[in-house]
Amino acid sequence: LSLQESLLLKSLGLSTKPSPKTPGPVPSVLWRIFQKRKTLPSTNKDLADACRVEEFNVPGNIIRVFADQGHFIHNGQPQRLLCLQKRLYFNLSVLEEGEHLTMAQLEIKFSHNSYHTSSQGQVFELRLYQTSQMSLRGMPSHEHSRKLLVEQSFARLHKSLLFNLSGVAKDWRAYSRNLGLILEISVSDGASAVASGGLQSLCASIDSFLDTSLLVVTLSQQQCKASRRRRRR
Amino acid sequence: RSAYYPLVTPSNLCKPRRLYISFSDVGWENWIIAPQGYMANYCLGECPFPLTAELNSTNHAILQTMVHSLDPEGTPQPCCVPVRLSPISILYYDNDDNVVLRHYEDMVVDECGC
Repeated sequence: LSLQESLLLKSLGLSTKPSPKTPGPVPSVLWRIFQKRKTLPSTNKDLADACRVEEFNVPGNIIRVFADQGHFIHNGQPQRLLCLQKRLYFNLSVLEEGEHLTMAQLEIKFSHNSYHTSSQGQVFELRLYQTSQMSLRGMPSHEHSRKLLVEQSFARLHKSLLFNLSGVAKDWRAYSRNLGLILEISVSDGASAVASGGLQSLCASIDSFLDTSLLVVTLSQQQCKASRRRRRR
Repeated sequence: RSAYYPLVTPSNLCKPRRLYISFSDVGWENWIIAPQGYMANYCLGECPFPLTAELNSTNHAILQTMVHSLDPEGTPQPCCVPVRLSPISILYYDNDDNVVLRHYEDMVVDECGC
């Protein structure tokens, strides 16, 4: 890198020039926020606070969407009513030392809305655990090595479900122990539903499960504090 | 592209001048997703005595131009600097192929002053 380029990168808060290997699509939430800022009328562009993400009403000037790097957990014996068990892992190690995490939101996306499908009204149960201890050979964590974070039922109507995991993500960073999460989705305990269609068919509507991602907002102390100081002066 | 593009009326008074920064010119097009470049502008021009209102001057600048008019060799004219700036947002890939949206403050010169 030429000296100028490395100094310019440094001023942009980047220690090195990124070299993406397999760049993927831009998450729609980021594109929307980018477009909204870009199309602000020039008269109040300078009013836009670059150190606050107004869309989530949190301090921050860096928004990242992490793709899930976990894997499905396949048990030998199908468990009663369980449709899906998946380990979720988001690699937050790219966050720089001087970045303060202010928000983390998990999104579970299904491939389509199911307002009109046969499974309308079928209720599922979702459990999300924080893994506190890695079990051997990636098998499901035992009760004592995971902490229940979310337990809720839902009807598969909406395309995606959102969960606030700010506390968990801050834990991961504070204690440098990011062992991921475990997601379980099962059919709710409606006996008739199981009797009539069979677990297989009811889980089929969950099979359109597309992917999970974690949106993380951080505040660069170096960039936002310095600019505050300059503005005050 | 740092060529000098005067706005509508060529003038040597302190005001913003157009400066377009093209990220592909600096070879960043493979990791910056958007924008491809942006209008950063810069300030250039004189701060002559007397300073008029549209030159966005500080009281000190008014004082300095007066002294400069009396003693041009001893005291320089005030500087022409940015007085109103606005942020830009950049979408880019990091080294782990994550898509990052980052807001940067004070990246566009909207107004200059003495």
